[in-house]
Amino acid sequence: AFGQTLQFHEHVFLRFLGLDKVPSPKKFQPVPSILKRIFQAQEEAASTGISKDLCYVKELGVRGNILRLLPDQGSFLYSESLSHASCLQKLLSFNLSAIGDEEQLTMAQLGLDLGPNTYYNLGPELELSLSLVQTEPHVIDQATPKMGKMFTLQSVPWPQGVLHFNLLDVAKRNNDPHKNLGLFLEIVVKGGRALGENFQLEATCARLRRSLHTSLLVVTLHPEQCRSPSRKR
Amino acid sequence: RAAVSTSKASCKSLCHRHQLFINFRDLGWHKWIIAPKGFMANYCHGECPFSLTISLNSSNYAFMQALMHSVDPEVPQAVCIPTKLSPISMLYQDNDDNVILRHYEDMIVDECGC
Repeated sequence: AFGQTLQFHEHVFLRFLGLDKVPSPKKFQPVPSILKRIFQAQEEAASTGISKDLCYVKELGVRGNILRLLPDQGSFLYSESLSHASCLQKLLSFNLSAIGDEEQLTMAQLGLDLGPNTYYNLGPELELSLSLVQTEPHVIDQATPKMGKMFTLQSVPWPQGVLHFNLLDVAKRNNDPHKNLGLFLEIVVKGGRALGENFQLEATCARLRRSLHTSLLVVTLHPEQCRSPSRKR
Repeated sequence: RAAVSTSKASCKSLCHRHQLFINFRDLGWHKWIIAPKGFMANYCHGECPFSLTISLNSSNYAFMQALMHSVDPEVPQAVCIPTKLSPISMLYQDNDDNVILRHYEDMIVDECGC
């Protein structure tokens, strides 16, 4: 009986933490540097007794008290039918279901880490484009991609290093029933030159596919936990 | 001498902050909380006698309750509770492999009162 009471109390507290049950992650994810920095700044402020507005993320310049780094669950597209000028095609898929209905989205930033800058020697031959996919990613047939409606969000010539895209409006408008945000990322060779014509370019594209790391940083504000001081109990 | 030692003993039992370290490993939460490993949460415990309600960081209500207790023992004594709390930040991982940083208010007891 004591164990059951303990479990009940634990469950209630976990709900307060915004969790349905005790998480059991299969493996620990690396903690992104931005979250580490914010956490350390908070710990420092606490140790010095400085009171800090917990509902404002100074490091990101937005209101919010919950920061999530969502891993990309999408996959690369490989197909004979893909454009021969395509260096990389990837479907990005982010599960936004962990965000509670009561939470207000204040930031959604896509981070694309393309690895070390390897394009300096190549010149401005590549172009990155990011599109919104309005269909469920698991429906996509990898052999013959049918991605429904696509809306180009941004195009970046000569992409390199770490790129950030503001997807706040896109995430806010996302009305997918499964709360999945689907994006299509493509890096193409400018001018439509075939990859096979340039061995160096082909090797760079292969390296790019290996080193690409994508994630979505989402900041939300829980109104009940971020009340104005006058309304606090 | 006897009076002094009695007074010391009762001082110990008066409402004040006690140290309490919450170790997430003890709760089995270390499997999903990345940081911190634990924190000094503290707790409040002790008596709130009427004679000391003013000096024990008491609310007006505690004073009135203590006063009523002295008149009518059916009314319970004023209780020792946190009067100032501070937040902590927690970095953890959920079942969807999301890494989450969240701030939680009122997790550390800084001060106690009646």
